[in-house]
Amino acid sequence: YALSGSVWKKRTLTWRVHSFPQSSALSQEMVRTLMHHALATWGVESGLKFQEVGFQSPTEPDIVIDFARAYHQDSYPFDGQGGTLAHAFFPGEHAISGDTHFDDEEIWTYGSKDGEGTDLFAVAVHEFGHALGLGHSSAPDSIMRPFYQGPVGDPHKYRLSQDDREGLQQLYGKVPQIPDDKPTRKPLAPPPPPPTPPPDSPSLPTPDRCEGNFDAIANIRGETFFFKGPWFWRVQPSGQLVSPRPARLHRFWEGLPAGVKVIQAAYARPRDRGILLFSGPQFWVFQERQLEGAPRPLTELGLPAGEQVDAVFSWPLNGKTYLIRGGRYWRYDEAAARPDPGYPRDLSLWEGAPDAPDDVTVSNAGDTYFFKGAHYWRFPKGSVKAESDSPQPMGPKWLDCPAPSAGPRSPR
Amino acid sequence: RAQEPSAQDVSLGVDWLTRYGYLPPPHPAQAQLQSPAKLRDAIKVMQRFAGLPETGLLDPVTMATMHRPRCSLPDVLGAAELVRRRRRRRR
Repeated sequence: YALSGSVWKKRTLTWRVHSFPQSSALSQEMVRTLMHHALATWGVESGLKFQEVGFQSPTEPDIVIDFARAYHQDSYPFDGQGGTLAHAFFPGEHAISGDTHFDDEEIWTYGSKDGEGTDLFAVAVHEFGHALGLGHSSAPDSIMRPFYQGPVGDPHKYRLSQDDREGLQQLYGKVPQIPDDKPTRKPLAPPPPPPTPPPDSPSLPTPDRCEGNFDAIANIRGETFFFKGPWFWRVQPSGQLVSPRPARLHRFWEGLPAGVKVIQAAYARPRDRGILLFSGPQFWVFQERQLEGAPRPLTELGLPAGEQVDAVFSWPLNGKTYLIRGGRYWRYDEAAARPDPGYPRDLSLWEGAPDAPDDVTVSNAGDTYFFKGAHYWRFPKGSVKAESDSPQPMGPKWLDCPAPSAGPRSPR
Repeated sequence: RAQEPSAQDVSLGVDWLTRYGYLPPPHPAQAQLQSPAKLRDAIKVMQRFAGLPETGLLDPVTMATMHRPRCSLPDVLGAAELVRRRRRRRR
């Protein structure tokens, strides 16, 4: 067996079938049942629990299952019938971690006698092995062999090979064996319908990144984070969106109090690589993803008591951090670790900059970007004068969105 | 003597082996030399994953296997821990 090097910290994982095969003979009920049993195959050997959540669930499931065709916005485009059948992403904190994609152009079957089509249960067991952290195996009887080996028989009788069990237990430990405890399996009945959340829990549809109007934007370790409500997107230095689906704010920034609903500004502090998230009159300091200490008042950075910020950025040219509220800004000296005297000043000193920007950040190339609504203003490296063609629409340049003049976005 | 693979088969084979992690991705600046021994070893590992005789050659059955339905993920995960039962058995 092979371990991917990543593993889920928790022992209960949520899942949902987000899209179903378009042309398969399998009903949606049967697809859900097969997924339920494929996950249960790993659960009985590891003590992991899997919970199906419905569409209205307030939390994004850990494992989102899709049937997709060709290029489907990740780095593994499918190739039509045959060839590549499916893939899954290893455990982690990205929105896409754990997600499992099946090629919708395959003929997905269950229990077909003549070997026709591709057995969905067998492939699902394999892919969920990846979603739990296993790589491919060369062991003769392993389900994690890279090539499709045909159906594996009856889902509620199927048991993982020793090689797969050993790999799984490397990741999640052994299941405490109670003497008469045999891995049991419920009869192949459709799983109970996903639990509907209590009526009062808000259903949180994920926001549309192409609308702009972000709460905060920051360049953190070369990646650009776009915060909106309890979500955020990440853009890698290459300009590639990590995932079109946003990640959960509170799941990634460990220790951020649940009461913090909106991040108003963010920046990475040059001197100690701390990451500061601002909300209301306070800010929180993170090292990597862990919160460090208690929230701090904005007065520490030179703002009057009770004041809040719209935008914060650190300018490498002078080592100063700019804290913007409305049409004014304060300045903080990172090296001296104290506010500069003689502030606030008028934001018009940044020629062309919009008042009350959503946030400001400095790109890896050293240019300064003011963001507001669905537009950005670019200040070339070292300049305090916006480029003459500012503002520009931010979607196409930053977030893999169609140009604003284009028609409504193509359906998923 | 096993039939020599055609140039096209070698090219397709190397692409396939690179895609699934058996060979390092090509680097235009280094044009790193792919020694025949490295290519042979990569083919042997692929044949082990596929349950084929480990000849180290791009023979017809190996080429045909590269077209079989499979998972998109690479087989060799770089630095990931790769534990072989054989090593465990020896221990």
